[in-house]
Amino acid sequence: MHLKQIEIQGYKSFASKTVVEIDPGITAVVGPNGSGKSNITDGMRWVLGEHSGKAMRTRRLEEVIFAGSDQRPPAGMAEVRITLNNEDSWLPLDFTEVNVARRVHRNGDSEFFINNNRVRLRDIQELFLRGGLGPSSYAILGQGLVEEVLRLRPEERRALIEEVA
Amino acid sequence: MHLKQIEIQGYKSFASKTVVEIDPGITAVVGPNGSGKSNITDGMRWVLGEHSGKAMRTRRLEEVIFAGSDQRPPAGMAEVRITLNNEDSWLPLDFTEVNVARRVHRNGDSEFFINNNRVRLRDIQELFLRGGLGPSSYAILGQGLVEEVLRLRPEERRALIEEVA
Amino acid sequence: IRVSFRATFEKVDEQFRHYFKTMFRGGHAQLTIADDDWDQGGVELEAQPPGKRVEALSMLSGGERALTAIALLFAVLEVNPAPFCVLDEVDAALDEANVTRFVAALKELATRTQFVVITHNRRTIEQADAIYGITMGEDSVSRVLSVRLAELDLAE
Amino acid sequence: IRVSFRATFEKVDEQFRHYFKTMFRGGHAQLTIADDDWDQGGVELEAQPPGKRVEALSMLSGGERALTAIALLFAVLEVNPAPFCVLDEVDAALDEANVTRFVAALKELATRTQFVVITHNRRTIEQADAIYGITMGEDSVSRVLSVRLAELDLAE
Ligand SMILES: Nc1ncnc2c1ncn2[C@@H]1O[C@H](COP(=O)(O)OP(=O)(O)OP(=O)(O)O)[C@@H](O)[C@H]1O
Ligand SMILES: Nc1ncnc2c1ncn2[C@@H]1O[C@H](COP(=O)(O)OP(=O)(O)OP(=O)(O)O)[C@@H](O)[C@H]1O
Ligand SMILES: [Mg+2]
Ligand SMILES: [Mg+2]
Repeated sequence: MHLKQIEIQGYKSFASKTVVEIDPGITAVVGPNGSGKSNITDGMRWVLGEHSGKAMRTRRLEEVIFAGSDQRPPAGMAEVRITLNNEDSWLPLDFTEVNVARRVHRNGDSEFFINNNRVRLRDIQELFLRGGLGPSSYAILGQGLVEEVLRLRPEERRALIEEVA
Repeated sequence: MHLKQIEIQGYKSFASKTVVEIDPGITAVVGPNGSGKSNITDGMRWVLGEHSGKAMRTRRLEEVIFAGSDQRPPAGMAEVRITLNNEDSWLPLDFTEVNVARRVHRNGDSEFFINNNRVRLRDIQELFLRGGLGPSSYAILGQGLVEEVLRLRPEERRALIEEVA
Repeated sequence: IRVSFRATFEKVDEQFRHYFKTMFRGGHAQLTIADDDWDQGGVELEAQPPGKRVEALSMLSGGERALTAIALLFAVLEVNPAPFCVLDEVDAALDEANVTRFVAALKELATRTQFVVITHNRRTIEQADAIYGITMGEDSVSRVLSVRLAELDLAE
Repeated sequence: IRVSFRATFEKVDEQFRHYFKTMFRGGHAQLTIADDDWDQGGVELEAQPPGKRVEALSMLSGGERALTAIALLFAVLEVNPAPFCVLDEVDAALDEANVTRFVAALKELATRTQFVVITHNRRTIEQADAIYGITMGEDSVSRVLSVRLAELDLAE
């Protein structure tokens, strides 16, 4: 499986629809302080099923919706959608291409989609958990968190290895 | 008052006596990872009276003594000494030059000196506390701690402003 | 103590607003006393980079947080200049434009406060009056290479 | 589950030792199971940079800690290659020599895992297959400048 595309709209500072195509290999993301780079990392963790506000740097989950600026009104909804090439059937689904989406509305309603079919949060979490890609997995390392693994208690490190097994 | 010199011996990775002369203005300290830069910061905080092991990145205070390496035996003592120009009598002492030193021996004994006279830890702490230079003052910012002031609780931030008053 | 706390608070707040606007080239920041209780109240901190609607400090980026904290440190140093100050990689999260602004403010404060700045950042090193290189020998012992001259040719 | 935990643990430990030696050019690191209790025991971590006598992880420097954590992450990715991995400024604390070693290991792993790497580090950017620039407009909205070609002339 590999990642083909990330689409972000109304999520954090990405008020307008933004599409990032990802090739195999190494993709570098650069830009000034505060430009929105870590918001992309947060978006990835969010669409994979992250449900902790602290990990999203917010107090309430609706705070991920574009809050507006001096020149633009707040958004009514946040959506992140990732498109994956599943030719190797890494994801236990019969599709060669899979897209997973998550939305949240101002009123707090959340929606989750796999290939445009509405599913529950748990369905997305279970889909990715299989290979260590759960929301809090080692595969998505937020800013300043690289040393976290050294600060973990031994039982927590054990859980990390168990996730890999 | 200004800092004229820092002498370190047997403290952390500075097994041999090392002297750093400091001019007015900005002095940059550079070097590879693990070369000993932050050990100088720790040494400064230590000589000013820091007594928390966590701030020194050690569990017991004797761990600041050079622990030895494949090629050198452990040191028996750690000492940090700073020399200050006190022509403006910033320090309430009748000396135009003041030197402050701290030692710790393998057996846990500590010694403190002001101009080579033996004093107590409290004497050093009180000497510097006057102007916000206490061991945990804002004037010595350890690695990774710049954002600490944003994480403080409001009462803790109040204590910071009180230290300045 | 009340006079001096309130007077100090107001001076630090005033300087914090100034340094924040300088470092962010706009925007707004301030300190406030919780419940207007000058005797016991805690100090709250607000920071709004220019044009944005930041609802909580946690929404700031890594670099914005470091820059906001530096603005507060510089405000405190302005109000009560410590004779010397040691800064250990405070510029690590900053991009090149923000490092340049950080160093410009540092140079101004350096007329009253001596700074020892540990950094990997070329732009910070270039502005220093003296440079010390620290090396770790084969024997795992730290040594100082005294390179007092700031015109060291920085390989990049 | 017991077979697979122990088998996985031993593979990750073996790779951790390997990546640590590569990143530090020597030294020794390992994972151990507390009290040899394969059912419940926690995982302890030891790391000794070459030549040094580190008595606790807290004695490591900022860059050494980051490099040790990266070696463990790479060990896990080696044993169970996640299809993609997002790294947000994991190279911030590293000096130039360590960044070069980090990127060399990343390129090897990139044959099996796709990486999205957020960085301010020129040496990391130079090795990328594609580069995306993110900008914040006057209206405080993030936009993507698609610069897919890696031969972008990096001003430095
Ligand atoms: N819900 C939201 N609505 C609008 N803007 C938001 C929202 N959440 C976060 N932001 C803005 O996003 C910006 C932070 O973005 P981010 O953390 O991605 O920056 P970055 O590019 O990673 O920067 P750095 O290099 O400093 O780490 C902040 O300025 C914040 O105001
Ligand atoms: N008591 C001690 N005896 C011997 N060596 C020690 C002692 N305490 C710490 N060290 C060594 O000092 C080194 C760390 O030094 P320091 O934290 O100053 O590095 P640094 O130059 O700040 O690096 P970085 O750029 O990664 O932050 C470690 O490798 C550690 O082993
Ligand atoms: Mg960031
Ligand atoms: Mg350091």
